[in-house]
Amino acid sequence: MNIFRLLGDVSHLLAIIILLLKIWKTRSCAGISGKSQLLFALTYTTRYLDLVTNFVSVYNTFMKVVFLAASYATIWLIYMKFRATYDQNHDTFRIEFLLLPVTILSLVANHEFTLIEILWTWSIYLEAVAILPQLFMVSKTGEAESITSHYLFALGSYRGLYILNWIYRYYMESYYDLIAIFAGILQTVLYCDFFYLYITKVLRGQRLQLPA
Amino acid sequence: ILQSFKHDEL
Repeated sequence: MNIFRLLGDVSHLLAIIILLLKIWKTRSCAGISGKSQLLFALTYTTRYLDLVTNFVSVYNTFMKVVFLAASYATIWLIYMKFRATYDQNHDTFRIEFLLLPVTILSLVANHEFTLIEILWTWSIYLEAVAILPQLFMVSKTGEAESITSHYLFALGSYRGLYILNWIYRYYMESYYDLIAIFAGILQTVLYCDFFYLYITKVLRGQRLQLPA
Repeated sequence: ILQSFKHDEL
């Protein structure tokens, strides 16, 4: 554990809590992509299967359980409790265009051809692109509420901080995982355009509105 | 690279 990873995890946790609280407090999931949240739930489910096979640390187990629970709670809020507020007409990204390449890539580029390892790899590749339906929704409606943009900023910062963690681990522990690094860089790059808008608009008190 | 399943990150 180093400071970059800890900050990354905190940022990830913050993002998930911001989203849950936003939906709960406003009693609405308007502007939130249910598809992205489904992809994140799939990501955590396939990645954290090792919860039942091997123990890493109390911290590790605790965070995994929180991420899983929060993710399923979010799905429940969007698709069950506040279903009437779900903006289905704007959540039109075709996720099969993500699932197909992610599945093929995980079968081809993995560390070991075993079920648990392939599911881990699948989750890493899927996480990298899971935010696309959400970003697509923001670009389609041309705007995002500021609380939604805080969520996206925290979520994007998480993988960015993980990159610093990987650089640190490479030098300090001679540890590196090319699959995680490749997918993590892709994931962070996907947020770049959003980061630019967040810093130039939201932080200056303006609404996140895309140029027409 | 990784011999068995031992990913320690989230």
